[in-house]
Amino acid sequence: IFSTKGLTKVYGEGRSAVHALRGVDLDISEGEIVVLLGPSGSGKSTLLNIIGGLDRATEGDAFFQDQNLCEMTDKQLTRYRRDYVGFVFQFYNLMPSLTAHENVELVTEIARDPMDPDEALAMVGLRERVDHFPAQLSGGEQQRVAIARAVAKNPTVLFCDEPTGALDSMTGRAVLNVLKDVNEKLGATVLIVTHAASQAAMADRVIHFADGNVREVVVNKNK
Amino acid sequence: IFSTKGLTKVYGEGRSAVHALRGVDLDISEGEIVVLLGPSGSGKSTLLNIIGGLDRATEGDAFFQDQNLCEMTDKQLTRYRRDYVGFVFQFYNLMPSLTAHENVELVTEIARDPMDPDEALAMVGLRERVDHFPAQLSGGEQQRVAIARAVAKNPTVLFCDEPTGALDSMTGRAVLNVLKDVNEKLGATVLIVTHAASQAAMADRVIHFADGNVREVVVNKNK
Ligand SMILES: Nc1ncnc2c1ncn2[C@@H]1O[C@H](COP(=O)(O)OP(=O)(O)OP(=O)(O)O)[C@@H](O)[C@H]1O
Ligand SMILES: Nc1ncnc2c1ncn2[C@@H]1O[C@H](COP(=O)(O)OP(=O)(O)OP(=O)(O)O)[C@@H](O)[C@H]1O
Ligand SMILES: [Mg+2]
Ligand SMILES: [Mg+2]
Repeated sequence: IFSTKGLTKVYGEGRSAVHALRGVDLDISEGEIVVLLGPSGSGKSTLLNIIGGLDRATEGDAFFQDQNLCEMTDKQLTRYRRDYVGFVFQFYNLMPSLTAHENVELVTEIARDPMDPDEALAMVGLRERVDHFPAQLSGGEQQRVAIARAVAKNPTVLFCDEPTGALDSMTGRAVLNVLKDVNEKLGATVLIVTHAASQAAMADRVIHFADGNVREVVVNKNK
Repeated sequence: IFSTKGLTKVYGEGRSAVHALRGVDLDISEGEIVVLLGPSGSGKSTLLNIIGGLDRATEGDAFFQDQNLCEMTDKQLTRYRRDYVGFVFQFYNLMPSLTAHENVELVTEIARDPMDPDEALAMVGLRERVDHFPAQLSGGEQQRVAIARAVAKNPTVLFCDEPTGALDSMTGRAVLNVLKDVNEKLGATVLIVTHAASQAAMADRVIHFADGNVREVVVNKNK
């Protein structure tokens, strides 16, 4: 469902240039769960933002089905994101002036086949917090609202940037089970970016990432 | 150096009231490293914000040395924070319009015995990123700027709210070593709030926290 060829991202110029992505080639099959594992600063969020249609590469191609995201206009990228992509951001990006319920509803209102917002919030253990504003939620609760919002959209592809960073192991496992359900029952292709190696267990394949490129790809035989 | 008695924090009223802290009694000795461990939503950030002088309790007392924070005016709390406290926030709270170097310098300029900002940034592996703005930094890099900023102040007490949440295990270990150094070489009392049980190894004592109160306190004999 995804195929990138020589995907490159450079910030700045000359001596202070930062090569965030160095010619990345990778493929993701429809319905797969892929975990992208790598250290801080290795380029994981940059890669996700480009194939999620939120940012543009400096060079290279990124195909979603048979369309090249790198050749799309801003309008086309917006439509791609709206119609196909659920995104859990590393920094949540919740609307501070809306409650948890309203934050999820903002996305389900314009989705083609959404879940009920409160049902998605219940799946991540937030039934008691649906009317709280982000400022009235703990770090881990805010992260879970961001997950509920992406999952409730019932997207074709679900991109998750560090989805359990702020969660204790029990809550983190519950959230990973929600992501697994969305994959198994709704057929979403799931790409999880993380630095936590323990999450590799749920993946069909694990892509090891460092310094802006793929180091190795491991097929998970234990799954 | 800290002693809380019946510390309570309630948000809201009546049926929708949230009891974030339920009469917390705890003591912290000078020069200790204490890890506060608990699940998402258990009240860890709330507790830290109150003894860090950033928020007020609904009931109870919190003594820093012999002064009761719960009886201080806003001005006195501001002076307490400025003179004694280094704080690593769960959401970093960096100034978006300042570079990493300037963010750290903002704090060292008004501190009594600070480190050099770039030295603190080098300690957390960010020598190459001192002139980047927060938006030009990865999640883990932003978290490390927040840590450098708190540590550079050379504070009497260092409060860290989930200091390694966005960091891979290698970078996370490096950061915990920086916190250990600040404790051993500079004598800072360090309170680390986290949901990651692996961090308990570096503590003198581990306070297990759940549902707004202390469950048990474990002295670390292996240290
Ligand atoms: N706008 C920018 N200008 C310059 N450098 C940037 C910019 N954005 C990101 N970078 C750099 O690109 C590199 C990759 O960033 P990215 O956010 O993709 O890393 P990451 O793997 O997600 O890290 P983390 O695990 O810490 O979130 C980092 O070293 C960062 O400093
Ligand atoms: N302003 C507020 N109004 C109402 N409830 C609040 C408010 N701030 C926090 N809470 C609630 O208080 C509880 C404790 O929050 P706190 O942020 O201290 O948890 P935490 O242990 O830090 O969690 P995490 O590990 O997820 O960061 C949470 O259930 C949260 O929903
Ligand atoms: Mg990132
Ligand atoms: Mg918290």
